Amino acid sequence: RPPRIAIINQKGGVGKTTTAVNLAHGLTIQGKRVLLLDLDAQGNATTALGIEKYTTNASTHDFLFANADATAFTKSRYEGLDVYPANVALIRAELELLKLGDDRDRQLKQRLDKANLPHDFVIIDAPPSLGILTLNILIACDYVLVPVQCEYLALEGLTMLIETIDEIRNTHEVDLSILGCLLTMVDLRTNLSQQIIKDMRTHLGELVMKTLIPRTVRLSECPSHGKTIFEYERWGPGARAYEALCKEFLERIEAA
Amino acid sequence: RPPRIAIINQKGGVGKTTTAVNLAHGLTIQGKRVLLLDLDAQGNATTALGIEKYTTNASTHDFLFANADATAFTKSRYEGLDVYPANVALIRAELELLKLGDDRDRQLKQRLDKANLPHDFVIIDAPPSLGILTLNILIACDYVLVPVQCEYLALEGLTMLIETIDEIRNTHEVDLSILGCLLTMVDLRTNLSQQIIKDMRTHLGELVMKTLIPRTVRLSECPSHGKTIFEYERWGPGARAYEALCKEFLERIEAA
Ligand SMILES: Nc1ncnc2c1ncn2[C@@H]1O[C@H](COP(=O)(O)OP(=O)(O)OP(=O)(O)O)[C@@H](O)[C@H]1O
Ligand SMILES: Nc1ncnc2c1ncn2[C@@H]1O[C@H](COP(=O)(O)OP(=O)(O)OP(=O)(O)O)[C@@H](O)[C@H]1O
Ligand SMILES: [Mg+2]
Ligand SMILES: [Mg+2]
Repeated sequence: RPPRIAIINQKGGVGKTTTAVNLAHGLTIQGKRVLLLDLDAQGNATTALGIEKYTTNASTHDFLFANADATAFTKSRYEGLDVYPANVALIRAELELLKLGDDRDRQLKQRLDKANLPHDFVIIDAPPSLGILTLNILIACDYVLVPVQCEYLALEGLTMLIETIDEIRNTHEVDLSILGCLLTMVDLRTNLSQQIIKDMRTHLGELVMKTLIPRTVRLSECPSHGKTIFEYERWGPGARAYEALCKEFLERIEAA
Repeated sequence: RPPRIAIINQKGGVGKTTTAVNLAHGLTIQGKRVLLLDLDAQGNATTALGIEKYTTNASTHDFLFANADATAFTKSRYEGLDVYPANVALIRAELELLKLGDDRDRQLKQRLDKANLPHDFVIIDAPPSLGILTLNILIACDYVLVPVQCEYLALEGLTMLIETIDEIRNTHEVDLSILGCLLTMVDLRTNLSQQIIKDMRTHLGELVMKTLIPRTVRLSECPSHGKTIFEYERWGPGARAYEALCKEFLERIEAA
């Protein structure tokens, strides 16, 4: 079955959605087939790909609660990239999961395990929290990619997140590993960024991806056009960085 | 009793903590006494004020679940600014609230209503979600201040948030109103920022605060020193903007 990768960080605004969308599209340019699940009720990944949130197509909420056939995903306008869009029903998902009883932590895993998907990778965009929905995502996935904004407050929660992932691996007996921490919105002109990169590499070593994603206005503009960076500014610094990320991602998956 | 103001937005990384901390300190410079409640398990507001998260002092978790006397807050090093710090126990708060039965939505309100506080204002920093803890915060408060990052993806969830606030006012019969939406990380050099300011003022009119908070490196640096912007760079653009916010905040409260 295709490897499943969760894009996770409970710190908000660190580039989870931007990474999920551009990694997913970037991998299709490398010839892979990708299914993107938007499991954040805000539906930013759905919008960033130019997909209508209020379509009648099956949403991630439908997929999660078994109201949709596993292959009822929406085709994005990029060849090889399919999406389960988010909609507001996801706001209730946390309460609905809590009512499920014993298997409430493994609902997403069970749904994905039953699905016979034609994809090479499944990528999941998560909300900025560590609630029962994020727990479902972590238990369902093989790898975690953690975007870390190159800012002081974003470093703070990182240890908490890594400890939470370790705890989940032990108590829920799942084979979950951190593929890497990706530094985002990096501005090499500031001392703060340089200091944070140094601190990260000292404390986390190989876990820190070599690829650095620069802060660029184009990356913050492209969602308003419903385009990924590869369509919006194919050869700019943002697309080149996400292309480098795709290559490093494939190397790390192959080596795992 | 002192008015209670929630700093809320389920979109992550939009400047909730930066606003909560600098507004709270700025108000004490205007001669007010302020209590800041850090209700985000990440504890960013606690750290940004240079307060140890692992102190033995009463935390917001203790305050919320009645294990602490209402006046067991920690004095920050700024005259007139008191804090209930966050700690990791807050991660469990959502599950603990859900187990409380009928009054689970009003736990924070009941605790604050019983407290005899010597402050002029209570400011609450919320996590980036719309779960039961955020619901508790909204039901307990009189006003909501919504920081909105000057980016496209941050606009998306705003309608959802405003609808959620309306719904809470109606179903829970509370007197909650939006004090204003504050545009943060504004970079007037980009078309995106200018477009967003225009869109916001067209759709939301007077709800949009006149004060604009500029993106400045100093504002992202000061939390790493445990200082507010008023101590870190007293007369820079960040401190001047937050000072203007304090004045506009007091005008809006008086006019309400
Ligand atoms: N490298 C970058 N350069 C400039 N802007 C960026 C970059 N990456 C992300 N952004 C912008 O920063 C904001 C936050 O990014 P994004 O929404 O992807 O973060 P997130 O972690 O998914 O947020 P949330 O926690 O709300 O889900 C967005 O407006 C996005 O367009
Ligand atoms: N005006 C500003 N200029 C530059 N950087 C800023 C500004 N406001 C906030 N920041 C930085 O942007 C990041 C996000 O801000 P902050 O943590 O306050 O947002 P938040 O909404 O509280 O995030 P979360 O959703 O995780 O609680 C932080 O690293 C902060 O230091
Ligand atoms: Mg996101
Ligand atoms: Mg915060």
